[in-house]
Amino acid sequence: TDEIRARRADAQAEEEAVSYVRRLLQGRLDILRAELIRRTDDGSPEAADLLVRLSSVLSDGAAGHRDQLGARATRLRVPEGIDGYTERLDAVLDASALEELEGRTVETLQAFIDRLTDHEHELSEIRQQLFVRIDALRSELAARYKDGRAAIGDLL
Amino acid sequence: VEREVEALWERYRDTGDADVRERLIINYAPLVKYVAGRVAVGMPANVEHADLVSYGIFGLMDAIEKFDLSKGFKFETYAVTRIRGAIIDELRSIDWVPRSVRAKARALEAAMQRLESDLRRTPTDEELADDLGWTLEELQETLTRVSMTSIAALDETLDVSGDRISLVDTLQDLTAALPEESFEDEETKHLLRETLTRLTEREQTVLGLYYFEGMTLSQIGDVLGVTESRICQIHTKAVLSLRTKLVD
Ligand SMILES: Nc1nc2c(ncn2[C@@H]2O[C@@H]3COP(=O)(O)O[C@H]4[C@@H](O)[C@H](n5cnc6c(=O)[nH]c(N)nc65)O[C@@H]4COP(=O)(O)O[C@H]3[C@H]2O)c(=O)[nH]1
Ligand SMILES: Nc1nc2c(ncn2[C@@H]2O[C@@H]3COP(=O)(O)O[C@H]4[C@@H](O)[C@H](n5cnc6c(=O)[nH]c(N)nc65)O[C@@H]4COP(=O)(O)O[C@H]3[C@H]2O)c(=O)[nH]1
Repeated sequence: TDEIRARRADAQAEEEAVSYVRRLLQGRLDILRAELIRRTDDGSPEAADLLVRLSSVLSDGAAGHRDQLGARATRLRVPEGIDGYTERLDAVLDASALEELEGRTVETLQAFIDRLTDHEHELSEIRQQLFVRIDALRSELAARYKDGRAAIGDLL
Repeated sequence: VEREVEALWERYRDTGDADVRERLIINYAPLVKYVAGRVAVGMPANVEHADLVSYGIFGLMDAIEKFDLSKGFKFETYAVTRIRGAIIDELRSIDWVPRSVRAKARALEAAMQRLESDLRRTPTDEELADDLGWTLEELQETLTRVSMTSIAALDETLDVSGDRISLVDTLQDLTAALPEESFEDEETKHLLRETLTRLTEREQTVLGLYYFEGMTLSQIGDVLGVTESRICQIHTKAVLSLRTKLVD
């Protein structure tokens, strides 16, 4: 049982890192997409203050929301082990590319969006696979807790 | 490419220019997406996600103003703490938990504390309801409404011997598989571990499965063989019970 816990902990540490970088990536992507929409909407690269729209640009749809029963305890910190992922993300598109958006052409924006979208799918795929592994290990642990082969006492 | 943002920080430190500050904000804005997403976990759906993000952005602006490059910390680490703090402070000030519910929770906790010291054990639901002059339904309804599955709910509550400890982080630090830069010191961790052993077996199991094993309440309900509504109440009560013992 300890081995199952250890494997789950490893997978979880990896997932925490991936989910963090994925969210950063999605944020960059959402900002770019919002800029593209704004351009194609009124056709002029007049800067409507991005800061003002930032909160709606970056927020998740209500669909994302899991209720009390489906919620999991989550850590809120910069995870360990993100360096490999952040380096790769910055290589695909560095955050500084977001700074001069009004000056970019629509083609450039679209190119940025495509690059990030591909990388986002990559990360989401890795994340989903980690979920499958973590959830399987947790189900196995749950079964052991249920039939008494494992107890919280082991951890305390 | 690390150079670019560093140069931006230098320029901001030298000039305090609003335009440079705006670039820094946009550069780090995705951090707010991360934090707001995680603060929202386990919270009731009546809280608008876009609002969480906008509180978070104020936290980010604040972090940019206050950050001291020379201190040698990573900005992201500092920013995540400030963003989280800003969102939770704002939630508290807009009463995301209605005042009436909050008052009932306080009365409940006071009753728990009182009965604990009289009975030398965790009071049953019936004992609590009697002491408060509530029906059992009213007690269970309160336990359901005071949801403890969100960081915001736990964060605003713990004040142990003058230190504000984040119960969530400490609980999770206790069983971390990796050595971590813990938010809490060894003493707090030891206190928490020792306090957990004073809970009933069921309370320990619920908290342990949720915080140490990362299971959902629905999974925990299945392990314990209780209904969905009951597991929410049991979890809330276990957290309140832990808290009353901690501040004892
Ligand atoms: N409650 C909850 N559900 C989750 C979570 N992760 C994944 N899902 C569910 O699984 C679906 C597929 O996720 P994906 O493969 O990561 O694929 C995702 C991901 O690649 C991307 N995506 C998701 N959110 C964002 C975002 O905020 N910004 C951007 N730019 N892309 C996003 O769009 C795809 C479709 O997203 P959805 O329609 O939302 O559909 C999501 C969602 O229903 C989670 O942490 N919590
Ligand atoms: N073992 C396991 N863990 C899971 C699963 N789904 C999510 N998680 C983890 O649990 C955290 C909270 O998920 P949430 O409550 O759905 O809360 C999510 C959700 O509300 C939203 N979100 C993230 N990605 C998506 C998405 O693709 N689609 C939608 N609709 N919402 C998303 O952002 C919040 C935070 O996301 P993260 O920082 O990625 O943090 C996620 C992720 O680390 C799963 O099926 N199995």
